[in-house]
Amino acid sequence: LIAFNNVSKHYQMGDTLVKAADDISMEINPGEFVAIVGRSGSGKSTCMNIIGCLDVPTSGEYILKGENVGALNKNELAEIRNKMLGFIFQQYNLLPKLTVLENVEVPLMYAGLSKADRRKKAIEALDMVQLSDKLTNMPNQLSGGQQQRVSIARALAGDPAIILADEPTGALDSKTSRDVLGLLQELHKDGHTIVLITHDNSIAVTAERIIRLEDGYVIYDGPADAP
Amino acid sequence: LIAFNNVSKHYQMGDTLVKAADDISMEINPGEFVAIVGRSGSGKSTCMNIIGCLDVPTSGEYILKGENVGALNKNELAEIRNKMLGFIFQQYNLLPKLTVLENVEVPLMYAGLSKADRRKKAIEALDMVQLSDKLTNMPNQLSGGQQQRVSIARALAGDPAIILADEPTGALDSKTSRDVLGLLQELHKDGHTIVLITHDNSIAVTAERIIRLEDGYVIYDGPADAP
Ligand SMILES: Nc1ncnc2c1ncn2[C@@H]1O[C@H](COP(=O)(O)OP(=O)(O)OP(=O)(O)O)[C@@H](O)[C@H]1O
Ligand SMILES: Nc1ncnc2c1ncn2[C@@H]1O[C@H](COP(=O)(O)OP(=O)(O)OP(=O)(O)O)[C@@H](O)[C@H]1O
Ligand SMILES: [Mg+2]
Ligand SMILES: [Mg+2]
Repeated sequence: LIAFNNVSKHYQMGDTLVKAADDISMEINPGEFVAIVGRSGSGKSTCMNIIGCLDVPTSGEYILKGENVGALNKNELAEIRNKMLGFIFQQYNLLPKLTVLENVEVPLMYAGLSKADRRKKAIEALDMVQLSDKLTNMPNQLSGGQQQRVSIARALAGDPAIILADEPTGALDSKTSRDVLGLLQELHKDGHTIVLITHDNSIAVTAERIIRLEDGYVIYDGPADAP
Repeated sequence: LIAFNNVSKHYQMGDTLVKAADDISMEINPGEFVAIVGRSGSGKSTCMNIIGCLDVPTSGEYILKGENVGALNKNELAEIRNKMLGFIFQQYNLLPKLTVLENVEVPLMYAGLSKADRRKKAIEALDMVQLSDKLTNMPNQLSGGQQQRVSIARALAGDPAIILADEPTGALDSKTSRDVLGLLQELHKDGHTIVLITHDNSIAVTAERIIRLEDGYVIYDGPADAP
């Protein structure tokens, strides 16, 4: 479903070359639940952004559902991204001029749903993260954890096949975190593919498989419960 | 040192009154290490913003070092805030058009230091959070955890008497988190007053005292190690 072939992402900073991703090869199969872990700055979000079609590798190939993503034109790319992927961003990326409800409805427009259906699905998604009383709020009228939950609702509202979650519980108290992880595990049971970035080991071990990054390359790729 | 007398913060949202802070009274003494905990949306950042002189209560008084903060004029307020307080923001609040180094130097301007001294202190603070190789980066060229560490370096560079930390390790891996908490504990040993918001119980128990909030009011205020 998702494959990296020797993917690298480099940034030239003056006379230093920063290797945010360094020759990464891996495969994720449909229905898998993979945790990506590693130190701050090790390349996790860089990989996630490439998987989510928000960034392009400097070299190597990213294959999504058999298609070489680098060879797709803008429209084909937008089509795939909006239909297959739900992205929970590390920094939430809410649109400041839209209400909470409108923010969640935005990705649903690509699914060809009627206005009434988009509204209904968005309301259900926000209810799932206990924000039913904040539908008309603007993002800057929310606490940090509430903003994170809007980002979660937005990613899940369209029921996408692949869910990319970049530290989805970083701003949440432990009870709310458990609820969100429970949601992701239920979606996994229903056949969704989950790629989860976390720096919390207690969360990483709930995945089936762990990919550990260090300085942009893979230092471990195997079962989550191995020693 | 810090006292709330019946502090409330209300927002009128249509015909609902949201009580972000609800009649909170508490005192924090010099040299204490207090953790503020509670669910997402329970009012932690609201209280922190009032303590940090970034927001004003709707009612009640905030007393800082014997001064009623609400009665101070703008200049007196800026003076107190910049000399006494170091604030690590939940959303980092880095200035996007300044480099990492410049971001950390900004608060030091109020301390009356020479340009050379500001530069030296900023470099030391960034070294403390292992970002010496990112001094000339712009904030949008950093990972989430690196941005959080810049926010930490900026708060600590001027060696302020009171450190306000709003979820300072939310984006950090466990090793980096431990380093940051170790820093805060060392500062506490040196006599600094630390107010730390965290939703991580394992971090809260390292404080001396815990204030637990729910729906804007205090439901527990006592020793961290009580049952
Ligand atoms: N400008 C505003 N207008 C309306 N409501 C607001 C505003 N700012 C905050 N609130 C509300 O006040 C409540 C408390 O917010 P606060 O940011 O203090 O929570 P918190 O405890 O820091 O949460 P988190 O752990 O999610 O960061 C929330 O319900 C929030 O929606
Ligand atoms: N636009 C850019 N220009 C230069 N360097 C960059 C840029 N974007 C990212 N980097 C660097 O690439 C490295 C990896 O960044 P990435 O965001 O993938 O880390 P991460 O593992 O997600 O970290 P965190 O856990 O802190 O979120 C970091 O050292 C970062 O500074
Ligand atoms: Mg990241
Ligand atoms: Mg908060």
